[in-house]
Amino acid sequence: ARDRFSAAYERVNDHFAATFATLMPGGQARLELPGEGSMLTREIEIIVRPPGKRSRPIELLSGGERALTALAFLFGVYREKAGPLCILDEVDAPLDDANTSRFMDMLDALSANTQFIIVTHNKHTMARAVRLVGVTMEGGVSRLVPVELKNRPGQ
Amino acid sequence: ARDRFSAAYERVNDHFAATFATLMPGGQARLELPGEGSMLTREIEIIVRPPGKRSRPIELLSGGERALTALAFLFGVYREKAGPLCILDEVDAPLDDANTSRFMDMLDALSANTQFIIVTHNKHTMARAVRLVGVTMEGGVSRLVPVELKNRPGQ
Amino acid sequence: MFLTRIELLGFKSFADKTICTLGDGLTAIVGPNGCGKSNVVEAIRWVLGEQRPSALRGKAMGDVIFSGSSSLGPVSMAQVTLVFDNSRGTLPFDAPEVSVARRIYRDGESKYLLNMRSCMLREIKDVFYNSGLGAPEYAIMQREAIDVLLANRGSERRILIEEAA
Amino acid sequence: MFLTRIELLGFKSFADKTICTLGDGLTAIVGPNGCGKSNVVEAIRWVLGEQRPSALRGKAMGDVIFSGSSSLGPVSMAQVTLVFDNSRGTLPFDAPEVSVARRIYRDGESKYLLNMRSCMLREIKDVFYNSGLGAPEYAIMQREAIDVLLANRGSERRILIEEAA
Ligand SMILES: Nc1ncnc2c1ncn2[C@@H]1O[C@H](COP(=O)(O)OP(=O)(O)OP(=O)(O)O)[C@@H](O)[C@H]1O
Ligand SMILES: Nc1ncnc2c1ncn2[C@@H]1O[C@H](COP(=O)(O)OP(=O)(O)OP(=O)(O)O)[C@@H](O)[C@H]1O
Ligand SMILES: [Mg+2]
Ligand SMILES: [Mg+2]
Repeated sequence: ARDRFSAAYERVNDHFAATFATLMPGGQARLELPGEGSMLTREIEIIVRPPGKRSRPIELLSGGERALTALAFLFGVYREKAGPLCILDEVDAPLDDANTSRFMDMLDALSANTQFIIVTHNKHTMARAVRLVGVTMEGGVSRLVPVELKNRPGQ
Repeated sequence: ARDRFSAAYERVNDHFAATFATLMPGGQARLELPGEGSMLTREIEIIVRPPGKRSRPIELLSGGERALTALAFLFGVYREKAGPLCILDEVDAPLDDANTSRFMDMLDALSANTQFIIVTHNKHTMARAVRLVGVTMEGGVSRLVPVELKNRPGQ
Repeated sequence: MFLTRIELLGFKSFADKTICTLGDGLTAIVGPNGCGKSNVVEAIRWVLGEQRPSALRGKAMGDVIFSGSSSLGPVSMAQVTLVFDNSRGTLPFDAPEVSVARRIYRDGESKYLLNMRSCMLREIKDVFYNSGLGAPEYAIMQREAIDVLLANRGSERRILIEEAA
Repeated sequence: MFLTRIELLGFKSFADKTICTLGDGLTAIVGPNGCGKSNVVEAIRWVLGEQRPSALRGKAMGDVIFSGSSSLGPVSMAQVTLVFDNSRGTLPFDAPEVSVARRIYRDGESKYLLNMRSCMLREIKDVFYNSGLGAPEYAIMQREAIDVLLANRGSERRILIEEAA
């Protein structure tokens, strides 16, 4: 079990470094296993160095930087073993336009092996969806409605 | 001390109910002090009933409903005693366009007695600011730059 | 395509039977604050086997049952069905679609249904295993989960790597 | 107008002396992720008297001192100044502006300066009290604070009501 974990850990570490560098060009991230003891129980630490900056504890990262780091980790794991279904609920809320665009590019790149569903208020994200599922509430009851995105490129 | 708190609590409760009804038209909110014991130590509970819905524990509220509830509480307190300065950091991130607009209306209403500074990625929020302070980062160092908002109404 | 549709009945704010049709490519779920988008996400999480009410914002699992509004009274049952595409025969069933459902009544435990017939939780887990679906954390990331995933003393990162191992 | 400008030097990512001019009406602080906007908010929080490093995302108070980048080495001091309008004489000083500053060196404690001269923390608190500025929580709400304010066992609501009493 430990060897299987160890092999997966090393590959995920490489994928994580690659996905992070794609989401934050010029930046670097790695996983580390500090301390003693079995690989199966030690803390897995995330080390991040955004572009132009020095590496600091991840608590000091900005809201957007933290969101990108978490997404880079999840997608790093998916590059090792793609989940067939991935639902994201407002993970793009902290992202600026440039990072939203890179995030959406990564969803495209992973879409061959993963069906993505994203809940969002972000018009740029909506514009890149193949289908929009509209939810409305009336008298405290939810229902689904068809949605047309105005000003969609190509429409 | 208890009488002073009790008087302030009652007035804040009324203001909170009013600000909440303004941010979520048709909705209701109140503070309650359940249980026994001194008013100075009991838990202050928030009871919320969004429009069309029944009252439920606030953990079941949506992300946007929770943000509006927290803002309604803060502004309810401000209606009792306005803070001269109020800095809001991305509190509008969970809000849809209609709620963002009501939130900005409330900032306008409170601006006579409070100087507001808001950190935001939201274009609608930016459009209603009197001045924009731009922050950029280069080589890991932050600095301030002047900002022009394109497509600002009236420009 | 993997998940062809989701059917909700009595789950949180979805009092009435609601069918959400999906398909290939990115689907975006949109709507105003409080309309029910995160409830849809939690419905999927619930069928995937989430056992902690707190992960669904509740105190007890019965909190997922529609408990009334200004226009409707409470109902006594919640059911969510996930319908998977099986046109390539990846799942060991002789049918183009496979449906997995979870149901709960106010008084009781969750029931599971495979292609509309009652079954053991273990059979549902087999279907998920065969389709590559791991723990709910593998398939779902909510905004609040970002801090959990990055937390210093967390086991979240290990759980995900173990799922991929 | 209340706060006319903020001056930052060596505070977090603001290595160089930076002056942020404010004025009447709503000011929006904008920019890409990670550029330093929340650092400005934390600078104000710090001068207003925040004593918990965790409220500034740090482990020790020294974490607010610029600790280097790809282009600059670390510095040894951080200082933030808030300049208040006193044209109506609301504060007990014979000057059109009153400045309050907090400074920290790597080895040590915070220093406070009132109108550029070193002073006791108590004198700073008097200025804040006279201008109606309460605890940092009264003047600042960050996105993460929403959950704290709504938490069941929290004392946050009580603190705010007491500030208003
Ligand atoms: N058991 C239940 N019965 C009826 N309604 C419920 C139940 N549980 C939760 N709700 C309602 O569902 C609403 C929350 O919906 P949800 O979290 O899906 O909103 P959302 O679309 O994600 O909004 P946002 O954009 O603000 O995140 C709450 O207003 C709550 O009252
Ligand atoms: N002591 C320090 N010295 C130098 N840089 C620091 C220091 N502390 C924090 N930083 C940097 O400041 C950055 C965070 O800035 P901040 O949180 O203000 O961003 P932001 O503009 O709010 O972004 P977002 O829109 O994503 O919230 C981090 O990248 C971090 O590396
Ligand atoms: Mg939601
Ligand atoms: Mg920020």
